[in-house]
Amino acid sequence: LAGTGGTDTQGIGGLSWAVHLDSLEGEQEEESLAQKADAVAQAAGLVNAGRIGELQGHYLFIQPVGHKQAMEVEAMRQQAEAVLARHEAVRWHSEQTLLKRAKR
Amino acid sequence: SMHFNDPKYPMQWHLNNRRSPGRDINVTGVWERNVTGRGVTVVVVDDGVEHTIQDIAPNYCPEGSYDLNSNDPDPMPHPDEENGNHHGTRCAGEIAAVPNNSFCAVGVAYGSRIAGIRVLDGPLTDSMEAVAFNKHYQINDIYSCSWGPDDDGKTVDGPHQLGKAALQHGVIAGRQGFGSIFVVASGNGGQHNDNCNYDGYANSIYTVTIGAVDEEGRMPFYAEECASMLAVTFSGGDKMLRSIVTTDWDLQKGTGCTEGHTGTSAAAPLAAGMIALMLQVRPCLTWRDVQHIIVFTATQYEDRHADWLTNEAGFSHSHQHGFGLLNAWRLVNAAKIWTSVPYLASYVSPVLKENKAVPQSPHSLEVLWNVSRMDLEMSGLKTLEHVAVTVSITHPRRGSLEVKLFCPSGMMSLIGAPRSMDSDPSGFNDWTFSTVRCWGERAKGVYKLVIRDVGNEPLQVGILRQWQLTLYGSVWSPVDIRDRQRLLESAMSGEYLHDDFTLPCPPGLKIPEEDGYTITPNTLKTLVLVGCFTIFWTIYYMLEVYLSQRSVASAPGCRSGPCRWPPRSRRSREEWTELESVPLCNSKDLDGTETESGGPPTTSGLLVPDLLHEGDWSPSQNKNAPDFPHQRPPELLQGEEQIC
Repeated sequence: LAGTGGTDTQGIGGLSWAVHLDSLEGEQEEESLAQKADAVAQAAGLVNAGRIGELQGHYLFIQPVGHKQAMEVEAMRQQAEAVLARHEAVRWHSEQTLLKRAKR
Repeated sequence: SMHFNDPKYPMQWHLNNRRSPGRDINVTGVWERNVTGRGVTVVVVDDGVEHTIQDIAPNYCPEGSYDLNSNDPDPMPHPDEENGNHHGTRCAGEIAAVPNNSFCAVGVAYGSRIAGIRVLDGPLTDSMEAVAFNKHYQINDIYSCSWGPDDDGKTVDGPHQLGKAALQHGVIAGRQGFGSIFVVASGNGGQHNDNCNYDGYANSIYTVTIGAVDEEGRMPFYAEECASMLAVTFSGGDKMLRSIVTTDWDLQKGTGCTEGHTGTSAAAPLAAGMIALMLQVRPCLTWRDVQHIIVFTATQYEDRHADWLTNEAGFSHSHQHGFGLLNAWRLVNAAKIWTSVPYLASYVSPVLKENKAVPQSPHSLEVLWNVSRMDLEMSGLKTLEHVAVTVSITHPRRGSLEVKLFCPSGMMSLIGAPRSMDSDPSGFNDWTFSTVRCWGERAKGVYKLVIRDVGNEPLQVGILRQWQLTLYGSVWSPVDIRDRQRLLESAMSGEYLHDDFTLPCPPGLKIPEEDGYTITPNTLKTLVLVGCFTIFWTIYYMLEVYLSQRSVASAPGCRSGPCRWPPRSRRSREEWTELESVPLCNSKDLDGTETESGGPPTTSGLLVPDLLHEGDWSPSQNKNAPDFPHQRPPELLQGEEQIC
């Protein structure tokens, strides 16, 4: 999904996190960062939707497809938060919430 | 001398005000010198752009467009019940409506290309904003954003972590390294006493914040005051005054043209259009050059309520009008001769822990911070551009707080204006205010923050927890600033505004984008289907040729010597279809004689006997048959000797 506007699918709803991964010195290679993102997403029970626009090392993780009960969603949120908070490759993460914007 | 056959052009007073000469953006002289925005791409980040409309289509730039709400490359707006998704198309029309097409209106930069990023018509998150601000940022030069947090007089919001990172990345790496130009509307919260310093997009140093004035040059009822506003341009006012005429969508109740575009929404695209004119004459202007040129050329004008204050560098700023009215002639002539401002220097003070009470008015809490020569030695910062203050203040009613900043020159900025509708009990938590009012002044000296409680509830106590000062500027000295002011004034005659005079431009950087112009999933599926069909057909056709060749080789006439092909009569050459192969099937005439061929075998065409008539047989009756309408199925040859 990376580089194919994957992150743009995120607006459909469901849980999602923005994650900034630590990239080791010289690990600029997009490929290895993307693989690391896949691994971290999987560990958190999420799906890596790809890099966020042009922001190096920033990835969007989204909830796997399929309708879930409220209880399951809450459990998924807590699991993801716990994993992302502890994971050493994750420098920063933030659950994505809806922004309220107005036309002027 | 500029005449257009667009029916509504005479009503576009913001372009050429015949009723009140001078009350327009002064652009016709620029057009006369062939400066129309050619080579520049402006993208409207909004609820979509109806690019099929006659006034937009010829200037539309699909490569710079995207639809983030539906995740496809086409930003066409979706019709909705409230007839509301016309906003982006109206803004696009202001920028680049096509002239002389006998339709509606003319854009400020009618020679530029216009793109659309649809992002406001659906759920919006921080990550989507970040994608929008850098979408196709090597193609799009200017991002016009006529939206922001609610202007309800009680919201404090702006770009979140990713949005901020994208704005910063845009000015560093966008537009081949010269920096994307982000133009934002300052807000329509005037009736709620709102202030654009509570809007993180408007007070960001990376954005050009534009306010509005009405046709009489006054602050409209909806406009907001703001210390971080750079300049203003025209828009609609109250009911008695004219609004902006521009292209409209033609969906729902839309007619393709409107006379009612107003608000700071209408002002920001006009500024984006004028910046496009600047970039045509000087493509290598950086994002800071553009801001400097606006500060140097905006015009102060008579408005008793405006409370103009002239700073130490000679720039006059008003909380209502910024540095004044944008003037296309002055902007473009300044851009033509502008040499780039030195690198961005900055200074960040330590986090200053205070934990002091905020007294009730008329008393106030004053805290100071001295920036010494030593502090600035590392960065070389001498004169100021933006000044930002990040504060944490606890207070039971946020709107009762008033925060002022005094620069070393004594120039005052009302950065935190009281807001009667803001009763939020959480106060300010690391909120960053900013001001441009000290632009060009010396950076060294004592900065003073004055905070007081203007609320009328007696026992409420606000606490200033901590604050931090950030200065942005350059190594330019005050003398450099004055020299540049003089140089620009000398250029206002227009003597440099012709093609023979061009300053050298450094080459931009080659920066790859995340995804260039990608093929959509649907297109990919179609290509795969067509590919499969082609492969299947090729294999079938080769098999057919192979089998028919083998059956001919094993025919009686072939065993003892060279095969003799049936002759091709002259008539057959015109009627039968020539296909690139050996004959499919060799049919004898009804009386059993094989037609003799005198000439050499031709491999140039497949001889398809013209035996079928309309309706005799159709391909669908034979599932394996290829799709040849004139070919006769084997079973129909029962009565004849079957050669295949």
